[in-house]
Amino acid sequence: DGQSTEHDEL
Amino acid sequence: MNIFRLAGDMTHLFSVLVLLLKIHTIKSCAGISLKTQELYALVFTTRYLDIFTDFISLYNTVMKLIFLGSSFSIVWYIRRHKIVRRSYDKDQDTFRHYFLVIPCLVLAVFINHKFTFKEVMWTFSLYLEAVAILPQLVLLQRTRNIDNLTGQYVFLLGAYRALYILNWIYRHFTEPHYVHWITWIAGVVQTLLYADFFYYYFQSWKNNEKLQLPA
Repeated sequence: DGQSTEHDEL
Repeated sequence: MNIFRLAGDMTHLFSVLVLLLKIHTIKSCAGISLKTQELYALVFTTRYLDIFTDFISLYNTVMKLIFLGSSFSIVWYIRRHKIVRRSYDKDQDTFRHYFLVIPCLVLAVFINHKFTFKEVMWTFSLYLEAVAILPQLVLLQRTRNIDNLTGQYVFLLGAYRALYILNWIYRHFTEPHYVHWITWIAGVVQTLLYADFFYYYFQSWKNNEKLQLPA
C-alpha cells in the first residue's frame, strides 16, 4: 500500500 | 517531531487542562457543551485504538493517556459530579450526536487510506474531530455569553489544529512520501470552522470588550 498508514501523530 | 507539532500538542494539552481545571476549581460547567466533550472522548477512543499495540514513543503514549483520561474525566464531571452537573444547561445543549457521528462514519467507510477496521476508525476520528466543536459553537451562540475561560478553551483548540497544519506543511517538504491528504483536508476544514470564532474572539480582545457571537 502506497503511503505508510503508521500514524505517528496524536 | 518538529516545533509546530510540539507547539500544537502543547496547545492541545493546555486546552483540555484549562477546561478540566476550570470545571474542577469552580465546580461549574456553565457554557460547556457536554455533547462536544462526549464527541472528543469518542475521537480519542477511536483514534488511539493502537495505544497498546503500536508503541511509537513514550511521549506519544503518555500524551494519548492524558488526552483519553482528561476527556473522559470532563464527561464524568459534567454527567456525574453532584455539583457540576447542576450547572449543565441540557435545554440549550441539544445538538444531536448522530448528526455528526453517522456522516463521519459513512464518509470514513468510503474515503480512507486503507479499508481495515483500525484505519477506518482512525479516519472516522479525524472527520469527527473536525466537526466535534459544532455543538459547543452552537451553545455559545445560544447562550450568547462566553466566560473568558470557555473562550480561551475554544481558541486554544482552534490554535492547536492550525499549528498542526504548519506541521503538515513542514513534514511535506522535509519528509519524502509523507502523504496524508485525508488528514490535511480534515485539518483544514476543522480550522476553518473556528475561523469565524477566531474573528469575533480577536475583535473582542482588540476592543477589550466581552466576547459576543452573533445570533
